[in-house]
Amino acid sequence: GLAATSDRSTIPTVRHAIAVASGKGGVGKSTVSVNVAVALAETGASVGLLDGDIYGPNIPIMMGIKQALERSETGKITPPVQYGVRLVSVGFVAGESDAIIYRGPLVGKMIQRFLSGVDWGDLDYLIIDLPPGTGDASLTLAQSAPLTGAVIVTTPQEVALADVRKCITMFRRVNVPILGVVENMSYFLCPRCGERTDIFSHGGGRAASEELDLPFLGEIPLDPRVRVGGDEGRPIVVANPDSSLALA
Amino acid sequence: GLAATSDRSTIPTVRHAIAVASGKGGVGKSTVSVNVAVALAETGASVGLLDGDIYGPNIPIMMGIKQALERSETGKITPPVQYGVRLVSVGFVAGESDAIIYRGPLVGKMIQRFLSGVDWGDLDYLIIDLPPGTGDASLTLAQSAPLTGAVIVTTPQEVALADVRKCITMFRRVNVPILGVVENMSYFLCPRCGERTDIFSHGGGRAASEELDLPFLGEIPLDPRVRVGGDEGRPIVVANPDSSLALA
Ligand SMILES: Nc1ncnc2c1ncn2[C@@H]1O[C@H](COP(=O)(O)OP(=O)(O)O)[C@@H](O)[C@H]1O
Ligand SMILES: Nc1ncnc2c1ncn2[C@@H]1O[C@H](COP(=O)(O)OP(=O)(O)O)[C@@H](O)[C@H]1O
Ligand SMILES: [Zn+2]
Repeated sequence: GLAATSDRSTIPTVRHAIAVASGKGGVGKSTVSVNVAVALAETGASVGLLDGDIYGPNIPIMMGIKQALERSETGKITPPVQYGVRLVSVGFVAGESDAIIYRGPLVGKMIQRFLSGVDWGDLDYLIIDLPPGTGDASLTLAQSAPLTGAVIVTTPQEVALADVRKCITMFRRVNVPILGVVENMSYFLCPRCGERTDIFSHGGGRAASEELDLPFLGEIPLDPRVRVGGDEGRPIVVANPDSSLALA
Repeated sequence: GLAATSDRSTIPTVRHAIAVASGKGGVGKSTVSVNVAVALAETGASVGLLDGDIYGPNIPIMMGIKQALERSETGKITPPVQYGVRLVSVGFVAGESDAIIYRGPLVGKMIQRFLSGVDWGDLDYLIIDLPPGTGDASLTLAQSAPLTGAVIVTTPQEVALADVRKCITMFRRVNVPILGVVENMSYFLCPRCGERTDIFSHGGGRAASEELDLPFLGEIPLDPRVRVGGDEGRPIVVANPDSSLALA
């Protein structure tokens, strides 16, 4: 597989490892990671999802799974499977109020454990949800995994350009190609009258991708069903397969 | 003043230093800091605003001010004034892509510089915008300043309870009383037909404040004028004094 040729071949059985990043928190990075992973699994691919967001490991909630880690006889962690996706999260390891313990060197060790200490099996895709921002936690994670590429999630505000640029700087440092930019919370359509409101502006993500010569992967509108899916642990691609969000 | 009696009296001339915190990014913490500071200044109080959000110092943009720091003859920094508020930001010091350099010990030194190295003058209020989350950067800042109290900003999702609880854990460590909880992005009213949609759910912040026995300071709806104000550097209390947001 891809990883075997690079000196970072900690996961030889994974064909494509894709990081999902954002310049700051609260833009929908974890929501996009979960829905991309589940959508890929629904096409028949074998998919893993690593929740590396040490500041707010919400992926277990969004996937509707509360699970302590189990070990196989090899001593490796056996990831639980939900919606066809093998899942491991820092949330399985840390307690709710442990957020403060994550300092630089610990992050690196923990990620190595999740990459080489988990029995992922043969995977077509491993989606890695990075911590928000471009600080040392994200950098450490991006350096530890043999990444095929990265997807940047942004909201539509004009300031999005600065956020996307920061992510590019970080990925250039570790020679990871950028697969594209997703603009989330792009607009809102009133459920009663259809009026469109650009609550968080519109188009900043597309403009950033054009200015920085990156592929634009699409817009996702603000939609209460997305948030409900996250709260109830049923990702939107599972709950509403036909919705335009699922196709994004 | 209050600070003079505690051993942390790095700012003897400030009557009340108030931290604004959030469990995660993107919930509107900086927006609330800016609007609280400007609203207090409009009542005639003397107000300072310290942007300590090292991961995303957006306050200069939200206050419409791009300013390098000037020094007085005493060698202290003279904070520029905008909308009646004296303002200092880590954004004045760091370049756009410098986000990565902030590691634990550096944060503490920088904050000390902003607290004792700035010529704040006599202030009724100093509003301190903390970094998002409860990691070591927020903890360091909360420890360095002689805080009267802290305001927690959250969004309405059910997961808000976990975020507010994390903030309480952090402030308890440094003996800082919590003044209350603000729920932002509480609901959306369609500008054409008035239909209300709880895009990010509703009431999680109020429920958290009741469960944790904290004062509930109010709801702020999702409103494009808030975002426009942030993008254009004209805080909503300045742009639309009568709006319900200004009164929150
Ligand atoms: N397009 C959307 N429409 C409505 N709510 C959304 C959308 N994208 C994300 N959300 C909600 O916004 C909140 C933050 O999303 P999350 O994925 O946790 O952001 P991040 O990982 O960037 O911090 C969650 O409650 C999620 O359900
Ligand atoms: N009530 C609101 N309605 C509409 N937009 C808002 C509201 N509160 C914040 N915003 C916008 O959301 C974005 C994030 O807000 P910000 O204050 O930067 O969050 P934080 O400081 O928590 O990261 C900004 O573009 C801001 O203008
Ligand atoms: Zn309507």
